[in-house]
Amino acid sequence: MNIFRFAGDLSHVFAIIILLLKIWKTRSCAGISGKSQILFAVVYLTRYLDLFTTYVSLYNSVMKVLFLATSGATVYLMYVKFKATYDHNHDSFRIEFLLIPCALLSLVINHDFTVMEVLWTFSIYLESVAILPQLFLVSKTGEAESITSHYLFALGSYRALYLLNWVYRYMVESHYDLIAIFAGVVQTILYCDFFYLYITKVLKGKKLQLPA
Amino acid sequence: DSGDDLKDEL
Repeated sequence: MNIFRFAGDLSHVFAIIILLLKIWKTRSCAGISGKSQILFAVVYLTRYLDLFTTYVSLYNSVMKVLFLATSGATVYLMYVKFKATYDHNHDSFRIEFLLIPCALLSLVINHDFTVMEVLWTFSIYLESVAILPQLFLVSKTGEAESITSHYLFALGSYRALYLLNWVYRYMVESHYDLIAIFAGVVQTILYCDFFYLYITKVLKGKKLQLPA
Repeated sequence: DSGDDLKDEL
């Protein structure tokens, strides 16, 4: 564990807490893509199956349970408790366009052709693109509330910090994982446009509004 | 690559 990795994990937890608090406090999930949240739940379910087979550390297990529980709670709040506030007309991204290519790619490019390893690989590929329905929703409505922008910034920062973690691990431990690095780079690139808008608008107190 | 290493990342 190095500082980049820990900061990345904290940023990830922070993002999830911001989102849950936003939904809970405003009693609304307006502006949030339920499809992205479902994809994240699928990501955690397929990646953390090793919770039952491999023990890494207490930290590792606690975080995995936390991600599974909070993503389940987010999906529940969106699709059950505050269903009436869910903006499904704008949340029209077709998730099969992400699920199917990720599934096929994980069958072809993986470290080991076993159920656990293919599911892990699938989760890594899917995570890299899981934010697309959310970004699509923001582009369709043309704006995002500040709290939603903070959520997206924290969520995007997490994988960017993991990239620094991988650079560090490569230099210090000679450890690297090409699948994770490739997907992490793709994931971070998808946020770049948003990062730019966040820094130039949201941090200056303006609402995130896309040019018409 | 070292994909067979223990997956300690999240």
